Amino acid sequence: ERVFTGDQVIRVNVQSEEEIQLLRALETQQEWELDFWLHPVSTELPVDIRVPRSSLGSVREFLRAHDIAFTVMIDNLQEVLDEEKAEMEGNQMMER
Amino acid sequence: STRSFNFGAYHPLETIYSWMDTLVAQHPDLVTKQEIGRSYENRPMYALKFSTGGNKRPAIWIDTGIHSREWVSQATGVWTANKIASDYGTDASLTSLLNTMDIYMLILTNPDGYAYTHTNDRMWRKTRSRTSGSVCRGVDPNRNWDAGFGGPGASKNPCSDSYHGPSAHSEIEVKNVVNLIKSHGNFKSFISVHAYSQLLMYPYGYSCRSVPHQPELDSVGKAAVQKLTSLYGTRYKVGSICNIIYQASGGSIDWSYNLGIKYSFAFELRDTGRYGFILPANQIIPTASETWLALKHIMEHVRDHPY
Repeated sequence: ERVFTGDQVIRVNVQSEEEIQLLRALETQQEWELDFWLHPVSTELPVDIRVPRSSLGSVREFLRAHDIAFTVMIDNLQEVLDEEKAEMEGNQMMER
Repeated sequence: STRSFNFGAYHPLETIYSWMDTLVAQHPDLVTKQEIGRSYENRPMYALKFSTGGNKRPAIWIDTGIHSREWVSQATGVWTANKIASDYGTDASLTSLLNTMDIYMLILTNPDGYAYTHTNDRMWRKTRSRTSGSVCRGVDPNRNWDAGFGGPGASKNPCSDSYHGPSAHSEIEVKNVVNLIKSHGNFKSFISVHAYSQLLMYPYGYSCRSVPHQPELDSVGKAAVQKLTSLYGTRYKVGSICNIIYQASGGSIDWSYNLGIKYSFAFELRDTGRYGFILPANQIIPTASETWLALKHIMEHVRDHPY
């Protein structure tokens, strides 16, 4: 089973069309294996990106270099997935 | 029985399929389970049909879970199916609707992908088909419909999460739905449920020009969202796919609209907070409950505006 230990989901509340273009450029970049949960579309909607642990440094550097503010929505994705799985298993036990 | 089934929890495919049998057993005069075909990995695809009789009555289509990782959409489908079955006979508006129309619900529209999110990769979105010449698997089933297929907003890279596939309707999961809709021939509404970002959208996705029925779809969508927001204050935006998010070709509701199914809509359900696709299970029932108010409004409009 694939694990996401240390992966983070970051949220960017884009402030300008320029930031949208910069994030779109990020979308086309394959090397960092970014998983866009919400795509850069407009300043009306946030952009959510799952960043593999191995790419965190590079992505933070990119955003900082372009002065794009972001927050960490999920600090360690695997922790949240483990909680979800434990709850599901607990429910199944109860149902049985 | 469905009374003990926990609608406020996420369940694996097998549990949902066995729950379907329970629902049918509990409501034999209303609900039937139809196998509309098999998936790439040969899993059955079951549509629940809610009908009080007649043959090929005007019908409403609702699908959930076409993108497998959007778990709150499948969970909302389960809750909604139970709501329709439970409220028939007591809710006057729903009863009058089902006395003249049928409702078809496909809860696990991407069964292979859904099973894969439980066993291998919780973040999986696509089908699990193999692409010759590539190590990557899967096609984005919502870029595979014959509507602007292969156009902007879909990728030709098999490793991309928005890969459109080798050809329109190449994915058997999509083909199974296309075949049912076409052979039935009397669907009046096509509603596809996704997650997340609180949007209610109508065609087109593959082009930003307005559809002929845009004013009506927009006003129905806005009124439906008003009902939804009235429950918990969840805020939605309404608009065409292309204008409100981005150009996306090969989408299901563009295909259904171009087939003549005027009332074609796509929901993007919650996350209202900071969980994304990992929406906590305790938000399933609130999400399904508020969505029901919007769904019901749309279905009532379809009932009252035959065409």
